[in-house]
Amino acid sequence: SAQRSRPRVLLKAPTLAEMEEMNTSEEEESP
Amino acid sequence: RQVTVQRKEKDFQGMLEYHKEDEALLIRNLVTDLKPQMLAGTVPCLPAYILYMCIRHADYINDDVKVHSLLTSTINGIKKVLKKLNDDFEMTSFWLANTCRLLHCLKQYSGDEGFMTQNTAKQNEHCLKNFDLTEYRQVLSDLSIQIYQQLIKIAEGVLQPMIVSAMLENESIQGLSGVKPTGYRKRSSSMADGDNSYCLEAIIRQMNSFHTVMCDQGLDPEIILQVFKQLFYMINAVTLNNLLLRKDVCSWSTGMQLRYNISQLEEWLRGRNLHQSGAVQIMEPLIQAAQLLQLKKKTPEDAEAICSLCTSLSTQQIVKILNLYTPLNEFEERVTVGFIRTIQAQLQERNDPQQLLLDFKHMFPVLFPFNPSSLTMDSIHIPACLNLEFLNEV
Repeated sequence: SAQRSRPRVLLKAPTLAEMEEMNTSEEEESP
Repeated sequence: RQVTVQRKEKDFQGMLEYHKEDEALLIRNLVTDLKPQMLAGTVPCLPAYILYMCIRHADYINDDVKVHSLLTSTINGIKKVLKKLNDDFEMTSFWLANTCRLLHCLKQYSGDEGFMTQNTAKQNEHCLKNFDLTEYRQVLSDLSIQIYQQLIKIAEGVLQPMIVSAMLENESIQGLSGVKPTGYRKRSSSMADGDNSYCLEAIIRQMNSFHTVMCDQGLDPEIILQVFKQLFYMINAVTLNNLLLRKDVCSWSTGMQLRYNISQLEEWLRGRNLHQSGAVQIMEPLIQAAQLLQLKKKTPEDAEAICSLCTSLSTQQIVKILNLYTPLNEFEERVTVGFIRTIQAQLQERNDPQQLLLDFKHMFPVLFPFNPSSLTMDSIHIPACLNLEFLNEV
């Protein structure tokens, strides 16, 4: 049987819209 | 006794390491400034494989911040390119292929057994060890949908101005112009300037070009099928809508030309192995409209034949075409009011939609079936032209 590795840690991700929002605010902040 | 220790060249394990400060350069060279032409002759979807190998190294060193940062920058980079080049079919298709490939890689190497059934033992060694990227897969799937919609919008924008003249106005069947209804001037209502008319060959050439680009870039075959089903839906809807509004094209001769044009499109689909896309079935209302124009429209038997044939047209559409039908010459009679009433009576039990015209902007939901790759990460070569020499093979 396949050897089971230890459980992987779920990386939380923002949604596509949230990512865009963060990206827009970063662009606005930068001169 | 002397022992010679032979140092073995370290094997490439299919991972790419970079310093965090090089992330912006990586995204610039691999995403935002990349021209798809630079990758001619390399493995299709190379950027996706390189990105996966970078993610894998960040996973290997258990650096969640690096994984987050790389995925976020990649997604924002792709969005930036596509916003800037929002009418570039080649670029949009390229990033659709790569986004889907990256999504497939995150599944294929997730460690989830459901996605590993076709993996080789070597490929199984290349799975992620520390992180579960399920949520990022959702983001990439949403991004793929956005890119697909942009791709369809671009292709429709190119094809739409050609449809009416190519499907309804252009006469490629020899001798057919002699049997056109008299008293109508040739119109080019589809064009802003009346001189631009297209033949069916122009549509086919354009579709050949779309198809070649998508295949060369390694876009999943299932997605290519969905693109053509969608484009054929639009060809069907725009042509049928024009037919339902224009008396001058509701004639026997246009019906004959139209049927011929549709058969040319069917042949093209078969020639490109796209006939299983559902594109032909989507053209059924138009096929039936072409047949309706050619059928006899006089006796109760003719009415019966029309009703049993035109199952993909609504009663309203059938009646409209019959009302608009224009006899070829003085020897052919107009469709009588009585005949139309017979048809209406026969079809009254049908529960047809009320609207006459089709929504030519309707989009079918897209699906991205999992498509694992047989490529192994350690076999991938990074060409010098990508300027990624700061990536270390691990």
